[in-house]
Amino acid sequence: TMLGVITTDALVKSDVWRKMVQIAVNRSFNQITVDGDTSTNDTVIALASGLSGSTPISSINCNEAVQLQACLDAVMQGLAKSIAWDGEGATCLIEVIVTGAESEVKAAKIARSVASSSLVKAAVYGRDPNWGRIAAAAGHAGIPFHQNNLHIMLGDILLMDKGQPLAFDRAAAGNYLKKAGETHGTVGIYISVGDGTGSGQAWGCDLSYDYVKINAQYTT
Amino acid sequence: VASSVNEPSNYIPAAPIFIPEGPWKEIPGGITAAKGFKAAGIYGGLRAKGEKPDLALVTCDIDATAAGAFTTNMVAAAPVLYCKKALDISKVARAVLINAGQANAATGDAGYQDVLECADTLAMMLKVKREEVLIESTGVIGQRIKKEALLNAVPRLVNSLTSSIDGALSAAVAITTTDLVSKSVAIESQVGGTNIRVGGMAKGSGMIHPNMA
Repeated sequence: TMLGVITTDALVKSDVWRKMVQIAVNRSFNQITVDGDTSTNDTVIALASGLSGSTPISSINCNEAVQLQACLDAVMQGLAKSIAWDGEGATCLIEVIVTGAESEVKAAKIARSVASSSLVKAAVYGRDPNWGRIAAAAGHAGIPFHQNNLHIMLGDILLMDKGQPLAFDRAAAGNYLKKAGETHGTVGIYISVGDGTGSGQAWGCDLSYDYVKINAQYTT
Repeated sequence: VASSVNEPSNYIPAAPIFIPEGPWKEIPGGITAAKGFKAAGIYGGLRAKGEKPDLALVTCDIDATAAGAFTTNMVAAAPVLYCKKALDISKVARAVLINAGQANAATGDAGYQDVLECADTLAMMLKVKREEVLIESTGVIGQRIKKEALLNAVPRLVNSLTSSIDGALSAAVAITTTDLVSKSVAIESQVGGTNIRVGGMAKGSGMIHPNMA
């Protein structure tokens, strides 16, 4: 289960605040995954006191709303990433960034498909730069794209370009994953699927033996 | 020597928080960084093991504009059903009460009555309307909350409220379950030329694939 409470002293009208919170949730908590199981209790409550003395925000399109939305996105993304980093049994955070999609929503869906793939997660735990699993997970997200436009990077190592697998430095890529695991750091997976302007992010963690241990012992 | 063995940070460390870069600065304070908010986290006897804090309360001194996002799992926990109704009735809220230990999910009508009783008790103490009290629960699915323990702890919880950083940190620890770290953050930025603050806390480690609406 994930729970969250967000507070701000910005002054914002109720209907605008509710829209802003849903947008921020979609860009943060709804883009994380640890084990693919959606809880019965997931909740985010966001409260705005208005006590900062800021200009009242009554439209989601005004400059002030854009500024507050960015702050809300940042706080929720920071917390969301911490949840993924702290995933049961995890040794590292996986950050997936997708660009070149037709829209933010489509890019986000591809990113989450990769972050939630058990095979990708297990490969990261095995320190295996498995571009094929990444490509497959992107491809089954339900978002159409031409596979000849697929471009995959692991950290700063290019694994696939224009749909073609490359002769990358496997040892360097493996070491990148190993170092992230040893330091409980971050593994970056960067994917491009075309020339669109849509980009999106998702966060997950690797899948270790400890995940099974923890959940075999924690009864529900 | 000055730190007490019961300080929340002694139970679990704080998480690294990965705030994206932007026109803001990270500040201490978590959920109490923004003006008007107080928080507390105490041990109320709800957890099956240990004495890590398990009850958190966040309050606002005035009516706060309230929004919520909730699981779209069709088997939603009693506090989720309650909060959705409360936010349908009221655009503002004054308090969020959170317990760890029992999720109060798949507990039927009895679980829902437990939520109402907890909300009523806190609303009475804070002198606010029931629908201005929101409830979140986390822990073992299928178990009702340890209501007597919770209700007995409410006066102590209210008396522990503080606008200090400690209040925010203790609340962030109190909502954790299998988490290895607590998650709390605050930033300050400008909106229309005025400094504003946004803070937050979260918990989560397993059963994580949110689809909230």
